[in-house]
Amino acid sequence: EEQVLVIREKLAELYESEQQWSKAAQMLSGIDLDSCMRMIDDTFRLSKCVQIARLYLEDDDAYNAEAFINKASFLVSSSQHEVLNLQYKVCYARILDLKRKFLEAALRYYDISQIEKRQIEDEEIDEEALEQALSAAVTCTILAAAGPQRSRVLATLYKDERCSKLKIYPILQKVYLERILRKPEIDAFAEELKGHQKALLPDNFTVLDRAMIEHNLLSASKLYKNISFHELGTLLGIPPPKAEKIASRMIYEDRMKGSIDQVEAIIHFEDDTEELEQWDQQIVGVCQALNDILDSMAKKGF
Amino acid sequence: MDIEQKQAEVIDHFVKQASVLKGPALVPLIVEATSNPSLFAFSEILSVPNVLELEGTENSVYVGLLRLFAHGTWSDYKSNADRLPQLSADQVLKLKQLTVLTQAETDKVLPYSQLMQELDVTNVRELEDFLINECMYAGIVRGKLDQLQRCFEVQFAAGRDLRPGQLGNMIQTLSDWLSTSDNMLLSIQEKIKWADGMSESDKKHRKDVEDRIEEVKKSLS
Amino acid sequence: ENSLLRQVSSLLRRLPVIESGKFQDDFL
Repeated sequence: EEQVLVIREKLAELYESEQQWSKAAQMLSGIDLDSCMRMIDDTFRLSKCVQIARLYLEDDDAYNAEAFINKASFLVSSSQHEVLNLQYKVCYARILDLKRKFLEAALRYYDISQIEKRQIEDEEIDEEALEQALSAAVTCTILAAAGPQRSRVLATLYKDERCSKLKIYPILQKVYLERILRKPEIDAFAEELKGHQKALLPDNFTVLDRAMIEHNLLSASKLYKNISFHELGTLLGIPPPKAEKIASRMIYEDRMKGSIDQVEAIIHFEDDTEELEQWDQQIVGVCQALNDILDSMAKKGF
Repeated sequence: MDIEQKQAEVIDHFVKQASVLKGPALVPLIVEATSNPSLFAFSEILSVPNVLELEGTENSVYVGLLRLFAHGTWSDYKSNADRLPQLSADQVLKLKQLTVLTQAETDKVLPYSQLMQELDVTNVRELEDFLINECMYAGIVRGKLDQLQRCFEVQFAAGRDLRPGQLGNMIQTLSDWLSTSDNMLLSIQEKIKWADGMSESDKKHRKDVEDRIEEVKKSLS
Repeated sequence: ENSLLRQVSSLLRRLPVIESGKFQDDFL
């Protein structure tokens, strides 16, 4: 088995040098990591699992990469090897990204971007890599399903000063402020995306399309008390029946408050009980505005 | 408060510039001020002596322009277009934004028909896009669009420069608000007193009933 | 103080805080 291991590793190196990533991964995956004939330590097992996952990810093969990352997850908690642990985290984030679990991927990318050390054992962590992780976190958050969970992550990212220096900041700002995104902005954002983030879905929308439509629908819910299907379709740039379908799904999944009147072909964005709650909120707003004026007066010596 | 904070620096800048420029040199400054996307208040600039000195000169139309932007609306401009300079696209946009603020002074619920007439807009989509992009997203107005009732419910609108005679109305409104609040506090105090009284009388009644029950129990045993 | 006056003007315009028909029904 020792000789088989050496041969497989050498062959994998050759495949890697020729950028045949999946073949290299397949070569390494033939190594018996659970053999009872040899003493194999957990660090070695972990390093092989992570290496194979990384190779599969070079070919965007999330399915096979996930199998090895799942094996690695049993070993990583007891691992003291910081470089391997970091590589594991990066692989896991990328797998979630490829599988379109965008919110989870965003949280993991954000976690990686917050690494404070600039040197881990022999590996140097450069600022650009951390910036890329942060940018990936922002991208994934924007692509995630619009709703309260995404809003929380958006708030965290928006308030992180480092994000203001990213190229992607203007769109983050608009998404955080729940503003409607127009076609030129969406097209500019699309240029920064990877293939799987623009993939076509069964309903004939791309991943990006769906994220933008849902975001714009949520933005519209902040601006309108109610809107006709027809006008909503015009606003979102899609046929009215599709606009209705997406709205109904978001309401059903509790990601947007509202109700649909199919007879009048109108979506009402607020619940019936909210009028009095709004009254309370408006009163609070008036009191705060009054306080602000009194503070301004005090500052000016009145 | 936000909009005032944002435009405070801009106002300062233009006031300082206006203080050092004289005569025709003020004209491009006035045009710049009335085109600036962050500025919605002009009385500070209007109060600068150098600007007021333009009255009676060949550039007095620009003082008129500043007054229009301070207090007037798009309809006012159209009625007096022959006596005012031609407006650029940015100035037209700003004047329409200020028109919405003036509309919101008198009514909290603005019908689409009224807004479309005031803003020279021919369809609902165009009106709503204007209200969303140029008013709500600019931070000068907050509210909700109601397509069913075809109106815009205003929750907040930034303040415009005060017109002569408006101060009296404001003071009256403040007085009314104060006296209504005082009356309401008195009502609340009375209600609290009434509730306390009812609670006491309820406790007493409960105790009387319990005492009576005890009496009856004793007499039965 | 024009700035203060504008703020007060804006504040006063917020009263009453809601005027919609739906609110009147709920309030009653």
